Amino acid sequence: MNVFRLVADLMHLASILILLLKIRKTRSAAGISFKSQLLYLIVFVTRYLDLFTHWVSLYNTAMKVFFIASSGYIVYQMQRRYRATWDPALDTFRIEFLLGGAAVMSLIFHTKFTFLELFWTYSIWLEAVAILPQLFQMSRTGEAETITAHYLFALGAYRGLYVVNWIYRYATEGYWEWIPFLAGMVQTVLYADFFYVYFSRVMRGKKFELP
Amino acid sequence: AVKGGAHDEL
Repeated sequence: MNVFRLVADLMHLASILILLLKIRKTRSAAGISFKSQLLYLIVFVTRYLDLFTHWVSLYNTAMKVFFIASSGYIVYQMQRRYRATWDPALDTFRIEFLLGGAAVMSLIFHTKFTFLELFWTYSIWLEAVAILPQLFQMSRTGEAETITAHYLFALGAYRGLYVVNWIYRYATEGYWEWIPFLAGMVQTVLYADFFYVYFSRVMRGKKFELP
Repeated sequence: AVKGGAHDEL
């Protein structure tokens, strides 16, 4: 554990708490892409399949349980109590391509051809692009609530800081893996436009609006 | 899956 990874995990934790707060406070999931939330649920379930077979630490297990449970809760609540508050007509990204593309990528690029390893790799590739339906929806509407922008910033910072963690680990431990590094870079590049607007507008107290 | 590797991260 190093400071980059710790802050990354805390940002991830914060992002979900901010999202839950947004939904509760505004009593609405407006502006949130259901498809992205569904993809994150698939990401965490497929990545943490080793939850009961591979013990790392109490911290690791507690975080895994929280990420699976909270993403499941959000998907469930968006289909139930908050079903009428968001508009599926705005959430039109074709996630079949992301699900299929991540499957192809994990079949080509993986370290071992085993059940757990393939699902782990699938989750890594899928996570890289899981934000696309959300970004696509925002590019259509051209704006986002400030609290939603904070949620997305914390979520993007999580994977961005993991990339820094891997570079740091290579420098200090000689530890290196290409797959999570490349996937983290892809996600961070996809986020570039969002980060630019976030830093230039939201951090200065303005509304998140695309130019 | 290397012990202490990316599989042990989140």
